Amino acid sequence: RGEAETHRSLLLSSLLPSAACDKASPTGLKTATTLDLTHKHGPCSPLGPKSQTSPAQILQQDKDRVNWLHSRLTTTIDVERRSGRKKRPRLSDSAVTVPARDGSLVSSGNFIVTVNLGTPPRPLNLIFDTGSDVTWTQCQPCAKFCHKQLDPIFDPAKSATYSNVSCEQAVCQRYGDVPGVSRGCSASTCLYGIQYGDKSFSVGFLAKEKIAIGRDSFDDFYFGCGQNNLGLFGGSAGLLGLGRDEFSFVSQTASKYGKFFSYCLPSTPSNVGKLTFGKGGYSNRVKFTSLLTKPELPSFYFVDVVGVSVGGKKLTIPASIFSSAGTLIDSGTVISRLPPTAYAAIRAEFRKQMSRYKLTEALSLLDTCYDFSNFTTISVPKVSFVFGGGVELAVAPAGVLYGGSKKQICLALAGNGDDGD
Amino acid sequence: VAILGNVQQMTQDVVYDVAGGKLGFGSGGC
Repeated sequence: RGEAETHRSLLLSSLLPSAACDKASPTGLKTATTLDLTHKHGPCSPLGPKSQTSPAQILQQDKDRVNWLHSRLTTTIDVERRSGRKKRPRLSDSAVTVPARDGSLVSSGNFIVTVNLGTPPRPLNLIFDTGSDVTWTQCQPCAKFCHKQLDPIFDPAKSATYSNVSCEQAVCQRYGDVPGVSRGCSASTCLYGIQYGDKSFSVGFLAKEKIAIGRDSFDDFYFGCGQNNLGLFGGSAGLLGLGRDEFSFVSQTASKYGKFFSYCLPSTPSNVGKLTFGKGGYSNRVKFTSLLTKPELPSFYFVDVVGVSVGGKKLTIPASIFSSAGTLIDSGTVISRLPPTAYAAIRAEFRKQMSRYKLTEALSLLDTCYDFSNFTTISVPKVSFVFGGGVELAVAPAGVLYGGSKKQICLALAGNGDDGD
Repeated sequence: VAILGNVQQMTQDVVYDVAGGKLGFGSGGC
C-alpha cells in the first residue's frame, strides 16, 4: 500500500510508440475555440509518417532548442552592453549584431495545430510554440526558399484579405522590437527576419491577413509571409507564436480571449491533445501558481519552482538553487533542464528507488537509462514539481521516462551546465 | 535558466491566465 502512494506501476508498452492513432482522446470537449493538438511525429499527425524521427535525433534537436533559448538571454545582454540601452538589430545588420550560435528553434518534440488563413480560408498546420512570438507561414512565390510542407503553400495573390505592411507604418517599426526579430525594408515593403541560430530562420514580408481558429476569425492579424525559410520544420507550414509579445497570437487575439489559453499535450504520439483559447475547457482540478516575468526575457513564461519530490520523498534542495536563474515553461523543449544541483539530487534518489532495475548506457543527454528487456510491467517513483503557493505538478508516468525501446528507457530529465544558467 | 519541457507537461491541463498573472496545472487533462 505504501508503494502505491509513492510509485506507479505501468505497462512498458504504454511508453513506446504505437503505429495507430487513437483519435478518441479529448474530441468530446471540442468547442469553437478548441483545436486538436498532435505530436509532429506520431501517427495522429496530419504531416504523416514521413516526418518520424528517432529518440536520439529528437534529443539532439532538443539540445539545439535549449542552446537557442539560453542564447536569447546572452544575445539580449550583448546588445544592451554595446548600445548602453535595449536595442534590436535591423535586418540589414543582423549578421553582425546577432551572434551565430548552434541551435534551431524547431526541435522534433513539437506539436501541431491547424489554423485557417486568408479569404477563402486555407488550412495550415503550424507548430504551436509558447517559446516564441512570431506567427509565420511559408508564402508563394517562395522567392528564395521554401521547405517541403504538407499543406499547399499559402498564396497571398489568391486571398481577398491579404495586404503587405509598408515601411512607413508604425507597426513595421514596432515589429522590429519583437524579441529575436529583425526588420528591414524593400521597395517600401516591411520585411521581417527571425533567426533562431545557425540553421533555422524565416525571412519575408510582414503582412496583415484574416486568420481563423475553429469558428472564430480575426481580421488584420499580423504575421510573417515567409519567402526564405530554412530549418527543421518537418513538413509543417510554419509557426504559431504563443509568447507574450504584443504580436504573438495570444496578444493579437486578446480582445476576444483575454490572453487566456490552455492546452493538454497527449501522453504519446498516438493520442490527440487540445489547445483552447479563452476560459473553459479544462478540469476543475487545476490549481494556479504565479506567472512570472523576467525583463531581459520578456517573451517567456516564467514559473516559481520551489522543490521536487521523488517517490514521495521531498528532496533537500535550497530554494535559491531554483530562484537564482529562474525557470521558464516551454512547449517546444522536450526534456526539462534543471539546475545541476537539483538534477543531481533527483537522479541520486531516482536511481536509489529504481535499484532493482539494470542501468544501461546513456541516451544522448539522458544519463539514467534502464534495460527493461525482461519486463512487461515496471514500478516507477512518482515525480512532482512544487511551485510557489504549494501548487504541485505530479508528472504523468509518460513524463518520467523517455525512450524508444525496452532496452533503453531513461529518466526524462537533464541538468543545465551551471546552477546560474 | 531552467526549463520545464513538454514531456513533463504531458496529460496535464496547463492553463495560462496571462492577464491575471497565473499559471495552472491539473492532472488528467487528456
